[in-house]
Amino acid sequence: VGPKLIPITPIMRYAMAEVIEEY
Amino acid sequence: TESNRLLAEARREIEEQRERAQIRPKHTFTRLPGFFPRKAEMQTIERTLGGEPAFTVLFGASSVGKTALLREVLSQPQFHVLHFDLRIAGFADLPSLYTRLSTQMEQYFEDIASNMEGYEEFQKEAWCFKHDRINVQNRIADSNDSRARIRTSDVARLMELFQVISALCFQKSNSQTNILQSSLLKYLEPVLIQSTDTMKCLLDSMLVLTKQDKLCHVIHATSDPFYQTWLRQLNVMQHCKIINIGDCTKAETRTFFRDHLIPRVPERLRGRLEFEGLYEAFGGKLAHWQDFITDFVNSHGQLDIRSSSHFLQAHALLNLHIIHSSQAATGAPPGPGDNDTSYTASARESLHPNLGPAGFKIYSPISNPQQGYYSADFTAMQLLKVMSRLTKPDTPYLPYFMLCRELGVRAVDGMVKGRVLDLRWIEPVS
Repeated sequence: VGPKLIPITPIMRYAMAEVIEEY
Repeated sequence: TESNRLLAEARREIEEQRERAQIRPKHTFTRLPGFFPRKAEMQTIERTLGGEPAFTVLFGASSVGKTALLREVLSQPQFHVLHFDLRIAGFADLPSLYTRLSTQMEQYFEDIASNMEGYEEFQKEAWCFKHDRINVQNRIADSNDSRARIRTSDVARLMELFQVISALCFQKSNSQTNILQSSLLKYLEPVLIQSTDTMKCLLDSMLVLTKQDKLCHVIHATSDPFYQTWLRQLNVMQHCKIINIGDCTKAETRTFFRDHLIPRVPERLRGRLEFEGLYEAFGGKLAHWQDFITDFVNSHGQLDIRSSSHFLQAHALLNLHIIHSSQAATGAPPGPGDNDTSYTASARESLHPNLGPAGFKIYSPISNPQQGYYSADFTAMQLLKVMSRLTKPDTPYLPYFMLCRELGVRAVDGMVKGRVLDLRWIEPVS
């Protein structure tokens, strides 16, 4: 219940995975 | 010779005037060519417009297709649309706002007069706006006094005029011909109206037009996730109906891929495009699919997802946030431990991260170019934490309030403002 936070675009989620891996 | 010249000049002027009168801009709401039909969303909007006049707010991330959807529905002949795109900078100052509102309203009644049988007399109603405009222009031209310039009261009078004439129009439709099934509609993105009073005046008059007098529908379309907070502060939100437009479903995306995109790709390259892999990257965001396929074809198939422009932009944005946040020397962002103090200090900002002193500055990359991508509202670690959670396979979203309790409102809103996250208040239609 309540507002949800999602990556602003699907490609943002994709890029997040990539950056997390780099870090 | 002199009088001949004057006569010729006058003739030319009359001729030009006649020409000008004939090239009035028509109904600007036309269908978008190549629109991909989205049944659920279109039905929701049509159902809303079919009901009692309401004040509707259409949410949806940028390039999700809100405008295309509205255009598709509103270009149907039963709708008469008054359309204001406030992303256009011309609305930033009061005189342009007044002039634009006034000409649009004049145009609206002229369209009714010329397109609908039995409504010819509404040509006269259109003149009300024209003469109001001329009066205002004369007032300004005659006086050097600063008080003579366009004020909020001019906009208020305009809205009142509109209300009265619309009421007349609808009375006629009820008593005599009953053909005016029209919904007047405004499509607004109040990014650039900086005057608090004017914005309040516009919103109040829209509430009167919809909720009280039931004359027309008003639709606001915006991609600003904090728009709702802003409307709540103005006591408007509780009167609004919210629709959230999300990305396309997987099935819709597959249809779009098969029917619209694949035919544009040369046959020898088609084998390199695999739906599932691309869907993982671009999801249901058709605009990104389109851009990718165009670049893919232009590069003769030598383009993978990681070198596509949308991926590179997202990747760069994340890195910039992380680097800037970790290197920010001043204004140490609040850690999870000191939420209370940071909340008090920035309560106003956290209600709306870009709330300026006027209280109406909505986040906009146009009005705030220098702040574009970076803000020190969160630490690199906080962002990395959020990113790692969101990339876990069973985590499609994070609950907003829970994350606010954990990281502080400022940090969470900062990530939304920084265009990393989107805040979804209600579930999308699809």
